[in-house]
Amino acid sequence: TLLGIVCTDAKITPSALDTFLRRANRKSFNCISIDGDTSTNDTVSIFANGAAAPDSAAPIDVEVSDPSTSVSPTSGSPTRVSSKPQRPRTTILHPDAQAFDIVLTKFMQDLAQLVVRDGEGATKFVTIRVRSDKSLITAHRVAESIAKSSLVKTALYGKDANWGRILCAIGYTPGIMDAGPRGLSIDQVLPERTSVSFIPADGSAPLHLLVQGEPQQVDETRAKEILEMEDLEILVRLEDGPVVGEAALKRGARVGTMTKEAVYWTCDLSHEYVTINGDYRT
Amino acid sequence: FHTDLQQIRHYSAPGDRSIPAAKQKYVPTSGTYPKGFQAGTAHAGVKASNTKYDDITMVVSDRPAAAAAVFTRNVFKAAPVVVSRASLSARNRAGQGFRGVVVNSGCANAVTGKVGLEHAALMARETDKCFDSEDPSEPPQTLVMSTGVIGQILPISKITDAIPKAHAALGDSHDHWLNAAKAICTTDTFPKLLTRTFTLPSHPETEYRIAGTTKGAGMIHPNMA
Repeated sequence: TLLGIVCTDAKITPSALDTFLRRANRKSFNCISIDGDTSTNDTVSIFANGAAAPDSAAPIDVEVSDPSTSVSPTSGSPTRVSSKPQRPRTTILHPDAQAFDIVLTKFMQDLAQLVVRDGEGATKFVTIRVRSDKSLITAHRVAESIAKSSLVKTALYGKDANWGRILCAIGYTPGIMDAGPRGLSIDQVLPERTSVSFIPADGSAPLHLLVQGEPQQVDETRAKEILEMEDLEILVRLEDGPVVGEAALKRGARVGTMTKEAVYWTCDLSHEYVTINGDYRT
Repeated sequence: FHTDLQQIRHYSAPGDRSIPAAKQKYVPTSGTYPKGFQAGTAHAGVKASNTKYDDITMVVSDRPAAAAAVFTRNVFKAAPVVVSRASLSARNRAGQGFRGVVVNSGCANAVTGKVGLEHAALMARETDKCFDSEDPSEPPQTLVMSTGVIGQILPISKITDAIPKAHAALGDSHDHWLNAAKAICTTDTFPKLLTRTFTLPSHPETEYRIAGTTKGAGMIHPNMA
């Protein structure tokens, strides 16, 4: 089970605090996995008592905008654009709110990473970074799929540069494997457009394992050196944007994309995990 | 088949809860803690085998504080999740603040039916009493968390006996916070505690503080909202 308690002496409205926590959680605790099991008790709470704020300071707040209305560019008056009920969108505009948003997200990421470093039986801290041309959701799901793979995690424990298992985990990501005409539009993740590299924690040159579907000549000695380190990053490049043919390019088709990046943190899976959990209840 | 019972290894946490040498670097030796917050711990012996270590933790504010939380999306939400979520919803709707949180380790109070809900609510009420502000007609101003074994009933009297002791032990030193971080642990090998200071653009001369503790080592794949 994951539990977390965060306290600050800044002055923040309850609704803003809720927004900050949910935003930070999406980029921190919801991006870690040790064993793929979601607990019945996971809770992270945050408290803000304003004790350090000057008396004159207004509480940090965020603005909530209603997406069902928009401001007409001509008249300036709100116009209803959709009858469908939609969730209100929160816009963080105030500089104090922006600053706290950044502080809390980084703080919660640091806390979440401590949990991964203490994974039961873990010997490695693994960052999985996935870049997609199309969708943050795609990138997040692929990262999650890799982070949950027992075979990827045992290979990391055994210091085996088994990139085939990483590809396998990408391939069965929900939404990729199941993509159909009405499924998620992430069906352009193709083996021949996928690349995988190990990024060493010491800042030395990356080890490319697969480049656009083509396996690279892997220096096993170098791979072993990288996998001996406690910290390791796996970089996956999906290149899943639209395929633009030469003819389309001549017609002026745009190929530029905004890369979306998701990061997940996980650990390896060792014998010790089984030992700890084989008799946890008793 | 050849069955070899020697292959079965049993786990036993270090008796002295010593921190592995490789993990020492993650445990802070000092910190800058937010004003108005205190942490306290006490021993309840929630897990019968724990005869020594604190397993009740309280983190409180000296004044009503804004509060928020994210909870597991697992359908089988534990009793403290259900109770805390209801308290947050009710008090925030009414514009009421919170005083803090009480946590027990050793038993998750999950899949424990109605009695589990009663126990979680009682933990919150008993903590409220420490602030001399218990009002049964109002939702509790304390959030509740539990962690440990699923499917076992909380030894609630041990916990309610320990809550005033945890309150009496409140303090704002680094050791108080570190003890709180230790007391929420289960199979964790080291306490997880961080502090930071920051400023805000509107009052750059004012230093604000943020502190946090977390626990978790197994059954970790959070999906909270």
